[in-house]
Amino acid sequence: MGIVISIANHKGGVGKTTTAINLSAGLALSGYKVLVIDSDPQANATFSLGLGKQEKTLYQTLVFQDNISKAIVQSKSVEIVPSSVHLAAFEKNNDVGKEFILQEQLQEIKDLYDFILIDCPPSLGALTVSALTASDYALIVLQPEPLAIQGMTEFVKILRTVKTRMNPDLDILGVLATSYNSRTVLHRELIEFLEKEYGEMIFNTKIRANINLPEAQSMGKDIFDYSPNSAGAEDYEALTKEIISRLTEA
Amino acid sequence: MGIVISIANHKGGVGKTTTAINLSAGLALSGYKVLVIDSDPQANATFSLGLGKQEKTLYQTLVFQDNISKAIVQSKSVEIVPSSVHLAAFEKNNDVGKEFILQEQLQEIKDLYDFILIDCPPSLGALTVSALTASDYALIVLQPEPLAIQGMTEFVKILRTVKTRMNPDLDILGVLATSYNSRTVLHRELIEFLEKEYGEMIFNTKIRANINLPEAQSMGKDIFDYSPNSAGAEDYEALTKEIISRLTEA
Ligand SMILES: Nc1ncnc2c1ncn2[C@@H]1O[C@H](COP(=O)(O)OP(=O)(O)OP(=O)(O)O)[C@@H](O)[C@H]1O
Ligand SMILES: Nc1ncnc2c1ncn2[C@@H]1O[C@H](COP(=O)(O)OP(=O)(O)OP(=O)(O)O)[C@@H](O)[C@H]1O
Ligand SMILES: [Mg+2]
Ligand SMILES: [Mg+2]
Repeated sequence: MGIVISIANHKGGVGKTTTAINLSAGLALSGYKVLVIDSDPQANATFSLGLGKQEKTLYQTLVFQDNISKAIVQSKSVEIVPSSVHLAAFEKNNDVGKEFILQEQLQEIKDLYDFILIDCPPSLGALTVSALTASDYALIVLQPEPLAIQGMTEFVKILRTVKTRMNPDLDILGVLATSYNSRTVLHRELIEFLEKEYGEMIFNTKIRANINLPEAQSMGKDIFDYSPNSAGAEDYEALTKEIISRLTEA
Repeated sequence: MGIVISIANHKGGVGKTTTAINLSAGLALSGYKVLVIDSDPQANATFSLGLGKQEKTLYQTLVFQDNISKAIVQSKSVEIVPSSVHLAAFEKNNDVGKEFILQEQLQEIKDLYDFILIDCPPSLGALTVSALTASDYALIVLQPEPLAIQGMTEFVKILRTVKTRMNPDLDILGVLATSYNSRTVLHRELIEFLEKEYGEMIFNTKIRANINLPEAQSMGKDIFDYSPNSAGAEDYEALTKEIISRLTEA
């Protein structure tokens, strides 16, 4: 299948990494072969999968154009291209057309996987642009709070620019609301606003605020492994099913 | 007094902007003259103070070296140098020694204010480095969650590098825990860990999770204006007092 999905939003702390980890685990549990690419110098996805500092990472691929397969490691139910703090150098270097390196490298290995999920950093620089250029879909993650929603309009513009200039195949898979607390009026009102403004783009599944999600990260586990009966596991399982049906009906 | 404080952490969504807005309002309420510098292309601080798109912003100052005073506007109880999405260009341009521009510009106006608070983006690029180079203090903000804490060690290294190479006067004012929910075991355990690891650096004040804080942002108001009896107002008032006493005893 080789479907490449960027998990993105330049707003910080909205749940991109939490979604990359748990959606990839959910897809693996449904029998799919999944590769996670940690494209954030913070290396939160790498850490959340229980991996320490790795020697071969996305850094060598993007900055020295090493073959990406050299960096792939197995971690529980998925495979991962880890990140490292050195990856920040990719944002600054002047390598012409560098935003296309990841797309070229993924051509070689795409068909070995059903899904490739790319965890993006909270910025609109070369790392995010390179992920979107390599992707079939962008999955926008946000909290139903004013600052995250305000950032969304800006982010959708970037997606259009990447689609027009660099990757005509890029589509929006959907918009995911996370850390949702249905008991707070603000959250309910902003979800209503999003559903009116963006209609079908908003996933039916909302990821509820659930302390099991950061707890799982502190143990280097995904939510299904750490706490399979939690609201977090229930919601990421529902999201997995909803995404599979969106893609199979597409 | 002219004390310059960067509100920083490369981890996203930890409450940097929420702290920049509400600490500046708290200081203004205590009678101090405060300037906020929105150094994030997301312009969340600008939006949270109820300002729309501004013509003159930090962009012209950092990229074209316009005089920073031209960008200053009054907004309720504080003054602000707004941001704009164009500010992202500063991260990418090759202007030699650009990290020193803000420091030079602030020399001219420092003594017109008691406090200058700089809201930083979730990244370790030129915008954050330029803010730290211009600052007397860094105030590190984080949520008591594993990914935010893991980022802290990396961030403290950056602070040391800036102090050694670019700004020997830079000190850490303290570390602020935000979105704290004392009923969750994970948060209590990580606060204990932080207090053991970093001792006196951790502020006694913790900002509790309180929905009034994002609600205030949706109204373009600070917490004291929007909801003066809320836990959010109480905590930011306590933080203001604690910071003033840390600085007056220093
Ligand atoms: N549904 C949820 N319920 C409770 N906590 C959550 C939820 N989703 C994410 N979190 C927590 O919120 C914090 C931020 O999430 P995460 O790191 O996944 O966001 P991010 O968008 O990847 O951040 P960054 O912009 O820094 O990359 C983490 O500590 C995470 O464990
Ligand atoms: N103590 C708190 N209680 C509840 N919500 C909070 C609290 N502090 C911040 N928030 C909310 O969490 C979200 C993230 O906060 P904020 O934007 O201030 O973080 P940030 O570190 O500036 O993010 P970024 O890295 O994107 O700049 C916002 O919607 C904000 O309203
Ligand atoms: Mg992340
Ligand atoms: Mg911010």
